[in-house]
Amino acid sequence: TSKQGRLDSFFSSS
Amino acid sequence: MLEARLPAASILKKIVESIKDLVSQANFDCSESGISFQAMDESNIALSSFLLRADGFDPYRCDRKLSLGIRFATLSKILKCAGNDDVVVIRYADDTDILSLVFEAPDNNRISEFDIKLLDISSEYLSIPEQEPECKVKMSSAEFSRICRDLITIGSSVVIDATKSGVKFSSTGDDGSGSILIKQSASVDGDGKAAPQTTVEMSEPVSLELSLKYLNNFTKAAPLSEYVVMNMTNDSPLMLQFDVSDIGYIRYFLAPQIKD
Repeated sequence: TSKQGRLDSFFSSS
Repeated sequence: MLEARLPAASILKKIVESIKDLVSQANFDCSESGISFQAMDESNIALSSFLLRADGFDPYRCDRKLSLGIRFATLSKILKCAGNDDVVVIRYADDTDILSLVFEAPDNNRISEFDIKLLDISSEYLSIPEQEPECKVKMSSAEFSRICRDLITIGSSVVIDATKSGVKFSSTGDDGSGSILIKQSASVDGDGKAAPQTTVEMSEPVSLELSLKYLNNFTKAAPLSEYVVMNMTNDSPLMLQFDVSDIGYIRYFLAPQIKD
């Protein structure tokens, strides 16, 4: 099984 | 102030149609270099962005940086009032909360003007690292749309496996599974004109599992461009780019599904 990742765990916010 | 004259309304119509179901409202950031936009969907899974360079407009004037908060449902409704071949003039006067859109019919006998109330939106920007992807695939955008449409009948996600020989899209669901392999090609049609082709450039084979619901949403941008470019790196978000003729692009980023 797999779960949906979130973008904020890959890109930093500024 | 901003004054930007776009030769064909169809470009703006297609851009808004390809974003409005992912993002409800966002800032259009205007500067000397052009108009850009970046926004995430509410669940933080997908990011949509576009850039329209100043030289795509004639004329283009923007004397300071502006963030114009737009509700996409409103903009979409108003753009439906423009003919595809109408010229669009986008105007904003400083210190107002109104964006004006003027549509000029090609014969110049019909000029319509609409004002949109702007919103005050505080937006958060993600900084996306500029790195070479492990794999870059360029393929027909119509083919990509067809694959996403076909595979969502099987499952909710697709595994994209890119190797030197081509790209394989596979999906598995409760009732079965399916896969479509697109081979790297450089075909020439009967008239000697280059037909849409698939190219794969890579430093590493890449495998990513991605939500088909989002990918199908992104394919709404396919009418803008004959090709789509997919930048893929293992365990990283997918980047999809559709060029907007030679004046800019729409980019989507999609977080991959991660093994539990």
